[in-house]
Amino acid sequence: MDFVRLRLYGFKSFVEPTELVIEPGLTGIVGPNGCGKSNLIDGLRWVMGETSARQMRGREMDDVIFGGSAGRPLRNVAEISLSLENVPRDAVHSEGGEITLSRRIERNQGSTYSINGRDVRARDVHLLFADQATGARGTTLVSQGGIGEVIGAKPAQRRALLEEAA
Amino acid sequence: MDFVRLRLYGFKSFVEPTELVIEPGLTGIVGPNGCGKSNLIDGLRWVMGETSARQMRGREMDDVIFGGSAGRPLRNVAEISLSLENVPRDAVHSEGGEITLSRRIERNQGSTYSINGRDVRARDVHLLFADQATGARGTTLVSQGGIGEVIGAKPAQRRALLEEAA
Amino acid sequence: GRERLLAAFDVINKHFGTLFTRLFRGGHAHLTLVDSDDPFEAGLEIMASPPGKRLQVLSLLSGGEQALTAIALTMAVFLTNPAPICVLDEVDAPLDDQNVARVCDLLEEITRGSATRFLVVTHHPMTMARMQRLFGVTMVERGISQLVSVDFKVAENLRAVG
Amino acid sequence: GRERLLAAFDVINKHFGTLFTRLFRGGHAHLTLVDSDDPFEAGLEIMASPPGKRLQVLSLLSGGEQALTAIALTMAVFLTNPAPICVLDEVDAPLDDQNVARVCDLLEEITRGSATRFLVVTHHPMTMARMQRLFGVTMVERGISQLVSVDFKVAENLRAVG
Ligand SMILES: Nc1ncnc2c1ncn2[C@@H]1O[C@H](COP(=O)(O)OP(=O)(O)OP(=O)(O)O)[C@@H](O)[C@H]1O
Ligand SMILES: Nc1ncnc2c1ncn2[C@@H]1O[C@H](COP(=O)(O)OP(=O)(O)OP(=O)(O)O)[C@@H](O)[C@H]1O
Ligand SMILES: [Mg+2]
Ligand SMILES: [Mg+2]
Repeated sequence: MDFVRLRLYGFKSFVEPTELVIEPGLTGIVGPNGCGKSNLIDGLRWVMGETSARQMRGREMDDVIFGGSAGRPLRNVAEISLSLENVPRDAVHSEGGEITLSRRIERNQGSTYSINGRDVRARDVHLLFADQATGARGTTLVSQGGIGEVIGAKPAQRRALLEEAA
Repeated sequence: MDFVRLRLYGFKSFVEPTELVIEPGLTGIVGPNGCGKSNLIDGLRWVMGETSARQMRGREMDDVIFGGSAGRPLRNVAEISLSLENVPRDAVHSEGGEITLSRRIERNQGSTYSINGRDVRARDVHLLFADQATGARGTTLVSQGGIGEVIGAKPAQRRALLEEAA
Repeated sequence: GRERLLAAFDVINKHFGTLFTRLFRGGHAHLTLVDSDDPFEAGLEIMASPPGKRLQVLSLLSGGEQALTAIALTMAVFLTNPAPICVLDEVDAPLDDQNVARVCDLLEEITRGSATRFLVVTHHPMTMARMQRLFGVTMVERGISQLVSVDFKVAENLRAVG
Repeated sequence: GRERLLAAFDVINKHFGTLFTRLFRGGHAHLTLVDSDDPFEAGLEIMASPPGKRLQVLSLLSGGEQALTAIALTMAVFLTNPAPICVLDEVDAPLDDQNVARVCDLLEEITRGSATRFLVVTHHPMTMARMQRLFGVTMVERGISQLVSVDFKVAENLRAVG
């Protein structure tokens, strides 16, 4: 499975439609403090099925919807889609090995997932990634300040590492 | 009250007698990862009366005593002394406004404090600093990674800030 | 008791607002007492809003914005009741170059007016260059720390070769 | 079930030991299963000892040493069961220049051999220079993020003017 493109619209500070093309190898993301780098990473985790508002650094999940700025009013909808290639044949709604996974949230209404335009359940999204040793909480998605967590954690809390690699 | 000199001996990685002269203004401390910069700061907090081994990043307080290296055996004693000038006239055992506060720890025996050579209690040390808006847990002693703690803390946990400034 | 605490709150709050706006070049921030009317019981809430952004939950601020906000608060406490020593252990780690420069400007100004001693641990070349003196900690013998006084040129090499 | 877990443990442990020794240029580290004989119940303990230092409690390691140890472990998990994507958000913040270079060497080697995609968020000029491509995130309009593809020279300026 290859991650090829992430598109955000109305998610956190990315109120305008934004596209990040993801190519093989090392892609650097740079910019001043507070400009939106970690928001981009939150977006990737969110579309992959993150269920905790705290992991999204908010109090409730609606905090991921653009909340307005000095110059613009708040929005009520946010949507992110992730394009994947070379997905396993048996993956849900896969067409020719390509999938576009989307997640859309509306203020006070919760969020829905779809794959290639067809509604799916959160469970389908989790299964899609579980077989690929990744997911919203994957060990190889290290959030800011998160690198030291594995050191400070108790032995029981580190079990997930083992299960993921198995 | 002025902090003028810190001397360490057998404390963490400072097995050799080490002296840090502290002058007014900005003093930078630099060096590669793991060389002992934060150990120096731990030493300052320890002599000022720190009681928690966790704050010293160890499991028990004896972890502050030099634990040996590939080339040297462990030690059983550590001692730090802090020289202070312009201390208030009524400070315990002060001589002409000058104090040398020392703390010494021996493996499995606990630690003792002394001011200008005379034994004092931990309480005397805490009082010495409490009147000067500082102390082992002072707000202006920011440990590594500690700057974000005040942001993540609950409102009740931030009370100490207020009390210190009053 | 109560009056002193409330008076201290007002002074810290004023300093915090001013320092925040200085470090962020705009925006505003303030403290509020919450959970009780009695200052002895109340907790301290922080409201911060960088320039051009709406006021929101602190946890939504970025890593660098949180560090900058915390630096403003720490220095506000210091200005309210100056401690004889201030230690900052790699507080510049999450900051971009512009914010490192702003924090250094602030530290220089605070130390210019007082006899306070600051110990600043850093890996950042810009911060090093702004210090009045530098000490290097090395482990020439593995596991054994040694303290040496260095000048800036030597410190640059110290950082480089590790 | 159990055999798979134990087999995975052996592979991660081997990778972890090798990567630790590479990043630290010596020393040794390993994982152990603790608290239960049943791999389904047991916890994972990390033993790490930088070159020339005695084996001790992990919490006594420095900020940079802990980050480097955690990077070795994260990459060990990755090598054991390669995920399609790896994201590292400012993991280089606590590292000195020498260790930043070592981590970049490791990332370059891992990506040379596979089609895996890495997203690396950084403020560090050395890390930026080692990336194959760079995206800049800016807020030309306050509060509104924009993504632009940049070349290295532009990125340097981006860092500087903020
Ligand atoms: N729902 C939202 N609507 C609008 N803006 C938001 C929303 N959630 C977060 N933000 C803004 O995003 C900014 C934080 O962005 P982010 O954490 O991505 O910064 P960063 O580029 O990672 O910075 P740093 O280098 O400091 O880590 C905050 O200033 C916050 O105001
Ligand atoms: N009791 C002890 N005896 C001997 N060495 C010790 C003791 N306690 C800690 N150490 C050593 O001190 C080192 C950590 O030092 P310290 O945390 O001061 O590093 P640092 O200079 O702050 O590095 P960084 O830049 O990564 O934060 C560890 O490698 C550890 O082995
Ligand atoms: Mg960030
Ligand atoms: Mg340190």
